[in-house]
Amino acid sequence: LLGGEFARDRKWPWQVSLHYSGFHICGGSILSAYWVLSAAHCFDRGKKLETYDIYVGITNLEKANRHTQWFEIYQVIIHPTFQMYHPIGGDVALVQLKSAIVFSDFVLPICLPPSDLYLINLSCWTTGWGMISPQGETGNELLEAQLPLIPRFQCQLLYGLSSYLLPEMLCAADIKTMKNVCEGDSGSPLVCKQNQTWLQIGIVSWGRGCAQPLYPGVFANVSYFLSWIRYHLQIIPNPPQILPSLSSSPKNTLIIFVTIMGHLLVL
Amino acid sequence: VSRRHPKSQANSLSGDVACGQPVLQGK
Repeated sequence: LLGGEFARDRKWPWQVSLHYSGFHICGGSILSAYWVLSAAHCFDRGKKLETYDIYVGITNLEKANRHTQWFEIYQVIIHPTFQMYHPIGGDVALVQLKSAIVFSDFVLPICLPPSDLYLINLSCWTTGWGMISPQGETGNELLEAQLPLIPRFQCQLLYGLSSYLLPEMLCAADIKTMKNVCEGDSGSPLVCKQNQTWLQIGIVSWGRGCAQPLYPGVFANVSYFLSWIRYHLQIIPNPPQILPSLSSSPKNTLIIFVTIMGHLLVL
Repeated sequence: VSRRHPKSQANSLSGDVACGQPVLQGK
């Protein structure tokens, strides 16, 4: 995030860090115990799912603490229109974890917005571990920034003919103070407060550079994908859990028998 | 385990935990 400030523990408990080969590459948000919402472009075709790690309950990427939980990915569901009508259109991914998140004051889910949410006069914030300068500097601390929403027609005027904005996209940036999302913030949530509850209205998706005030950050509009998100979370069962148990296979029984006999002989 | 009050959020997908309500609220 450019122009962001340090975020305190417990302020954004749904924030997720997505790592690949041990390095932070994207953000995400917790929807439920098994599901994380992120951006589709964080999951390139060439990348292996086994190489991803997901961290929750963390603000400093170098300091996991007693509230930090680590997860492996069971499956990723990419929106069917990803890159279909736009180079970064349909930029939504549902990530199912192999095991369940344990909720606490430091780890909580975000709400989805109602489909008819009126976006005027909302206080909206974004968070992330993305680059903190256009030169590519990175930081380990989670940053936060309040970003005004920019009407889509106005955002389209700013981007001009070079980048077309789909109806499923929304824009936000603080042009006066140069606050904007940057590389590494992708997948992180844009959340707005309504009636004492935070709702996720956007997913960090793309933009032209980070420090050019005339090019706001572009987000996937969560309201546009609501039915797709709800459908998958309802129909997909939790992943099978591997429970520790005593095996009754003949081979293991034999091993146990031989071990007991060995102990008896020693005695 | 969270001490949050459940079942208050129509838009929650998380079942028994209230969504969007951090313990630490910004001013």
